[in-house]
Amino acid sequence: MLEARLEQSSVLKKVVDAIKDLVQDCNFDCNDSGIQLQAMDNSHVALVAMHLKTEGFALYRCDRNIALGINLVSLQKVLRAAQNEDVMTLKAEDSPDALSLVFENSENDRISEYDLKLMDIDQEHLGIPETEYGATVKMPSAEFQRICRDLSLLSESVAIEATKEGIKFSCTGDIGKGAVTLRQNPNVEKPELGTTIELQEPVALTFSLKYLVNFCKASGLSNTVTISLSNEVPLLIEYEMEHGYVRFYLAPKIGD
Amino acid sequence: ATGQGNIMSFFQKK
Repeated sequence: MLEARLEQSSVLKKVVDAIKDLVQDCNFDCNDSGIQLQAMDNSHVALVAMHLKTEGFALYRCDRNIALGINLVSLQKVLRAAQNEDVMTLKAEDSPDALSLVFENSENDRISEYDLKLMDIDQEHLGIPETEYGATVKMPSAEFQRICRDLSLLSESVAIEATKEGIKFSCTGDIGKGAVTLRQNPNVEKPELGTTIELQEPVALTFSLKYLVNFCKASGLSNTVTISLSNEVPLLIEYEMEHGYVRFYLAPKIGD
Repeated sequence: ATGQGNIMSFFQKK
């Protein structure tokens, strides 16, 4: 059986907020390394991979591998009943038809108990190869979100170019064009506010802004985001948590 | 015009 306790409900709430617009139904795979999820969007353009590691749980017990088939819209309805600071306990049997969720406030005088019906989801898992990326950029997640939102008002797609000068996001649309260039600028006192660029080779790729704006819904998970790019391979956008991550992969646009 | 790539052409099924 599974028994997993999070000190703060906000962790799972933020994870679900981050991915619910990309995927609807997905398996939460529970095993002795924690809770993992891998799912593609309907059009097979993007893939999300999430891992909440056991170290992030106040209590974690999972004797066997258990797949929790969850509709994320339904899960979000239940999670709405949890306050951010509530302790959350997830419980499921070995072959569960429901997931039990218990939310307790810090004063220990309120206990909320919910059951979420589970589904059978036949999900394909993709092997993600180890990749040496041509460029890896670490920057404030809020800044990346702002750039994607601003450019999405002008165009459907964005060109991302990483060179030794910096990383440039540019787009062209019906009303005009726009570009934002970030130069390497490490912040010694507050590293989370700085931008660092590791460059092996120059990279230039084009991506759909609709997806990037969607990924930015994970900004609440981390102050920083890591963007990894190589020519002609999917973009990797990673939000690292204290004990886990949410990673998004996005297939580039092709041809010209 | 540009087309949208498919993630499954980069990552193989396990």
